[in-house]
Amino acid sequence: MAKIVAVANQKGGVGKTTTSMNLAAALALSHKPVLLIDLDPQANATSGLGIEKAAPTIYDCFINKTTAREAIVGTAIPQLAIIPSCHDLVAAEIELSDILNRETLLKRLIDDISGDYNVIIIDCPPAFGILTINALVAAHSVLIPVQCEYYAMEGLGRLMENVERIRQSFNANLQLEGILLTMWDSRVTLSKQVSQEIREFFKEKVYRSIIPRNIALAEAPSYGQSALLYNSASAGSQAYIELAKEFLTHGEKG
Amino acid sequence: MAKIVAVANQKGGVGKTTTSMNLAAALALSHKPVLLIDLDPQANATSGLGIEKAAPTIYDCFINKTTAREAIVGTAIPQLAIIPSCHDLVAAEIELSDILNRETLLKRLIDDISGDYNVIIIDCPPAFGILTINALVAAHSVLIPVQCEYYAMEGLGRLMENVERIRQSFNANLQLEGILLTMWDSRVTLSKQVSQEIREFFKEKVYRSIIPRNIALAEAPSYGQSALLYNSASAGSQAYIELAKEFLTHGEKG
Ligand SMILES: Nc1ncnc2c1ncn2[C@@H]1O[C@H](COP(=O)(O)OP(=O)(O)OP(=O)(O)O)[C@@H](O)[C@H]1O
Ligand SMILES: Nc1ncnc2c1ncn2[C@@H]1O[C@H](COP(=O)(O)OP(=O)(O)OP(=O)(O)O)[C@@H](O)[C@H]1O
Ligand SMILES: [Mg+2]
Ligand SMILES: [Mg+2]
Repeated sequence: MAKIVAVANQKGGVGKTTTSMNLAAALALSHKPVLLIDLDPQANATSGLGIEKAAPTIYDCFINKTTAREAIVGTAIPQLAIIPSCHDLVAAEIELSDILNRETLLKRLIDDISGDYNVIIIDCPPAFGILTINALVAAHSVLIPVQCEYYAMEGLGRLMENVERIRQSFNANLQLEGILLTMWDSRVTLSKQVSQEIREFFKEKVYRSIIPRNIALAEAPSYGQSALLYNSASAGSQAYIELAKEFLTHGEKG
Repeated sequence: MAKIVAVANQKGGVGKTTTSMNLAAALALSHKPVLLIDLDPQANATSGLGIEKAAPTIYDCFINKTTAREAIVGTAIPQLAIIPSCHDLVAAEIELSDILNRETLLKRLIDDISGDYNVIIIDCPPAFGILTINALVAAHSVLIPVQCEYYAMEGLGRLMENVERIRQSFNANLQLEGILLTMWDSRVTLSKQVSQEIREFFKEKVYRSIIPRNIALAEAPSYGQSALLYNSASAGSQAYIELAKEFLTHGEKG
């Protein structure tokens, strides 16, 4: 049975996709079979891994009864597979609104393939709508990337409340995988202030690994590669390799 | 009649809130009465302008028949007022799904107050859902902030298609106010490459003013102020002052 982790935060641009792709790549490169599910209508993880005009996609799984196995495609990394996304998914909020048990669609979809992988990582869109809810219902735990800036920190409390609500109504076992500080810039006081406040409040729930602001992480997607393939020696790639080690040894944080 | 501008981009973290607040502040400081409407359930523009626990909010206008006039509050800048947001708005997608003419709720709300302002700026959430649709239906034009990075550029084509769809179905007069390059870093090749590609493709639709990556813009919200009040001499504030001048002289770009 795979460990299923949702990477979620309703704040936009905090590094959800960058974390999903590069953590998945780092785990796959250490020979663990990993599946990445792109649940964002922007389909950034899909294009970031070099997959163009995929069909079928997660949209077909939700709307056209395509199985997960039919939608899975390989990537440049042997042990990493992905269920791609597409822009049609933006209509999911409306198209799924009157489907019975719409919150458990993804969970049921994953059930028949979860035995094939060690880890399944779900990249979520920047919203707390039906797609993110599906991810949190299907997941064993949630990994929360937080940019070291004011608005991202401010939204963290609210996100934890939403996670608690999912725990009470749909998924009693939902754990916190961990809080990951991203886009850390040691030259910027704000980074230090925010990360200090987050560590003081959330204590050991925060990963020791920190992801620095590093240009290789922003350049890699334009080459359709994870940073680990694009530039494995970069500070960004090394940070995600460290994160993958911590992820494997520590398990859930709360 | 006010000029109504929606600040929108479904890509997260591109500077929608930072642009809404600081453009609104720059216009208000040049003695134009401005209303900012926070349409994001994260309520970043609300807290960024120092407004805590506001009531009523835009949520009450949508759900509890509160008028716009009842929800408007002042800010530290005399000519700048705001209709605040709150987290309950996250449920709007579902609560509004069976209301007749749900796409024109905001337009009808603004009608009775638009005569009081020169400009009304609407900060949108990072999604193309019912809230952003309401903003595009109510607006005369849309201002699109684009971070000088790959994913933000990649999503631009899709956003323009969505704007066109709104034009065809709800708001034939919807113009493009302009495309604004944000978080520009002259030391980073990616910034130059992306901005060059965007200018080549969208030509004069792109503002000449560019917003640099500038720490004052990220620090100001933690003091509950626009950057213009927090540090008016900063490169970030100056860029928004330049943008406001271009906004006032150039009008819509397409
Ligand atoms: N550590 C980093 N250093 C530098 N750039 C980064 C880093 N992490 C992410 N980026 C870049 O910042 C932008 C935002 O990151 P990303 O798209 O992963 O965030 P997201 O949370 O998935 O956004 P969205 O809310 O739109 O889904 C992207 O252009 C990405 O390439
Ligand atoms: N030019 C800039 N220089 C430095 N930091 C910036 C700049 N513009 C915005 N920021 C910071 O980057 C982060 C993202 O900006 P902002 O929240 O305005 O984007 P957004 O598009 O409104 O995000 P969301 O998609 O979550 O609504 C914030 O922490 C903000 O303070
Ligand atoms: Mg993303
Ligand atoms: Mg915002």
